[in-house]
Amino acid sequence: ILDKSRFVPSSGSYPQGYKVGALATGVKKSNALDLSILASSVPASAAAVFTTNKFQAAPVLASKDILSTTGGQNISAIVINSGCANAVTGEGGLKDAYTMVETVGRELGVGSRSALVMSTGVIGQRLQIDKITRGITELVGPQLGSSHEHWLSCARGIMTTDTFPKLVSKRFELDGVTYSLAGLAKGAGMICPNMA
Amino acid sequence: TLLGFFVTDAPIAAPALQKMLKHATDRSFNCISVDTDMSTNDTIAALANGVAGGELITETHRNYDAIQAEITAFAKQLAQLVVRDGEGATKFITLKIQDALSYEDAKTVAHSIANSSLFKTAMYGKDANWGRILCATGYAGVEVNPAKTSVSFIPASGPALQLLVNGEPETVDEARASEILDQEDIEVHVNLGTGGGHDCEFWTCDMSHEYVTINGDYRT
Repeated sequence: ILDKSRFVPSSGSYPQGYKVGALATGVKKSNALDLSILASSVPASAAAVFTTNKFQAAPVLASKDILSTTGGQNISAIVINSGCANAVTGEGGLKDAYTMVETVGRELGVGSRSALVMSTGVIGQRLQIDKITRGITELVGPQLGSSHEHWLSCARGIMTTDTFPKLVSKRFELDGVTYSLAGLAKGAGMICPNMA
Repeated sequence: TLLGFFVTDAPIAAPALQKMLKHATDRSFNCISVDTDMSTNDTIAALANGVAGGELITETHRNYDAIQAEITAFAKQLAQLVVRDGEGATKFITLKIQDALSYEDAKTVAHSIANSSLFKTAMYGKDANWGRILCATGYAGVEVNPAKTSVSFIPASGPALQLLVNGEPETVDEARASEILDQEDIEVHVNLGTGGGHDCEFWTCDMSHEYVTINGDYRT
C-alpha cells in the first residue's frame, strides 16, 4: 500500500463567507472526528446529486426533500456525520436526519430547513442522535473557522476507511473578479457511483 | 460510500448550479469505480454564496460555460483522489475509451473494464493482460468493431505500448510492459474503431489482497 500523504495539501485558497470544522461526538468507537459542519455566512444557492440505489438512506431522502421544497435557495449549511450511515433505519432514521438539519438551523440562527445532511458508515443502525445533536451545539460557534486546518479537519471528520483526507481548493478569475472553489470528499470502498 | 461537497463564493443561481453539478458529476464522480458497489448514501452537494460579488451566473449568462468548466475540472480532481484511496489500491488507472458510437457507449465499455475483477487483479499483478480488457469490452453490450479494436498502454514518458492493433495481437516487449506496469499511474487506451468518434475517460484502481482483508474485517 502506497504512502498517500502527498495528496494532502499543506495550504489552500478557500472561498469567502464559509466556516467549517469537525469534532468527535463519540459515535466512532475510536473517538476520531465524526461530525463535520460547513456554514455559510449568507444564505446560498444549493444543488446536489444523489445515489440511484433503490435503498436510499434517510439523509438522502431528507436532503432531496429540502432541495425540492426550497428550490435550492437559502441553504446555509451542510452537516455530515461518519460512523453510522443512517441507512435502512425507517421512519426513526428519517426523523433523526431532520433533527440534524433542524439542530444546525437552530444553532446557526437560520431556518429549520436551511441545511443539507449526509451520513456515512455502517448500514442498518440508528444514529446516536443525542451525541450528534450535542456535537452540533458544541461545534457551531467558536469551533468553526476558515483556516486551512479547519478545512482539513472538516475533511477528516467525514472519513471512514479512507487513509487520507481529500481536500482541494483553487482560485479562478472571471470578468476581473477572483473567485475561490473548495471541496472535500470521502470514499474508499463501496465506490461505483451513479448519481442523479 | 462517496460523499462530498464543493462550495464557492461566486454568485450562481440555484438552477444553474444544479445543471453545472450534474454536468460535472457525469464526467467525474460518475466515472469512477473502486469495487463495483453502489452505496445507499452517495451524495455530492454544492453551495454558491456569492460573497465575492459579480453578476449572478444563470444558465444563459456568458460566463456559464467557463464556470462549469472550472467546476468540472475541480470535480475530476476530487473524484480521482477517491480512486487513489481505493481500499487496498496500489495502482491508479485511467481508462480512455475512444471512437465509440456515442459517449454513453464509451462509458459503458469503460465501466465494464473498470469493474472486471480479472482486469483489476491483472493490474495488481503487473500483467499486460489485454485479453481481459478485450473480454470486458466485448460483453459490455455496445457496438464495437472487433477488426478495428486496438488496445495500448500509455506510459508517463516514451511511446505507447501497443498490445492489440486492429484486432490483431502485437508482439509484446515484456520488459517494457513490466516497466510501465511497475508505475503507480497506468493509462489504458481502448479504441473501438466504430467511426463514431466519441470518447470517455474513466478512473479505477487495482484489486489487491488488502481489499479482501479490509472488507473481511469490516463489521456491522
